[in-house]
Amino acid sequence: CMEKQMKDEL
Amino acid sequence: MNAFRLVGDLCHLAAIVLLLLKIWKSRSVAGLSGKSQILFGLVFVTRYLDLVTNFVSPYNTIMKVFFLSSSIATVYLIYTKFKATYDGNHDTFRMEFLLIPCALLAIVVNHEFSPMEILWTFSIYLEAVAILPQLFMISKTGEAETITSHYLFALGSYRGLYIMNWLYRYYYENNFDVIAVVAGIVQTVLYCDFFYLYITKVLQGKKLQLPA
Repeated sequence: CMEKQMKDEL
Repeated sequence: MNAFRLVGDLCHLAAIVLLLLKIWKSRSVAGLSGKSQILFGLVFVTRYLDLVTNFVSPYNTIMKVFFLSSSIATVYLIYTKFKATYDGNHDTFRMEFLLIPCALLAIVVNHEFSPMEILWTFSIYLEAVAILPQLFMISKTGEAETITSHYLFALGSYRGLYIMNWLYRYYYENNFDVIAVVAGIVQTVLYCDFFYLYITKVLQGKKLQLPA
């Protein structure tokens, strides 16, 4: 899902 | 990685370095809210639990380590080394009024009901309001040292730049996280009146004084 990619942010 | 997020991270880094510089050079934590720094420390601890399990990039790991260590060091400086200069009488915002609602909201509104995801969501909600004790303290003392206002400006700008980063990622990477975006907007809005004072006062060379 899309949110998983957001865990590349600080 | 895009320019908005990189500049945002550098603003965040600058804010933390500015704060440490202020404390170290003036040998004082006067005007600083220890409670906000504790909350920021908690934000980093609950957000970077995946520091060792989820490697993203050398940049990501180095920044996480720096943010974690510097926020813990800042709390240490305020409550032990320079405790004598800590203005506890004006740092009276009740942290539980932030911690409990953020914890409850993180349990109810999240992407996935798992410990890591709930802690990450909690850190996102908490970061949005962690500056409130500091802003509250400035409103009580009626003023802030110039370097403290530069710190706040950099800190407020970082999440504002992240909003641009999220817009960019939405349009070009079809990537969107409503929780991070809504909390980021709330966080940036909380700085607006400070931004106004900073631009109209501090950038004119005046000290940051709140209208009495």
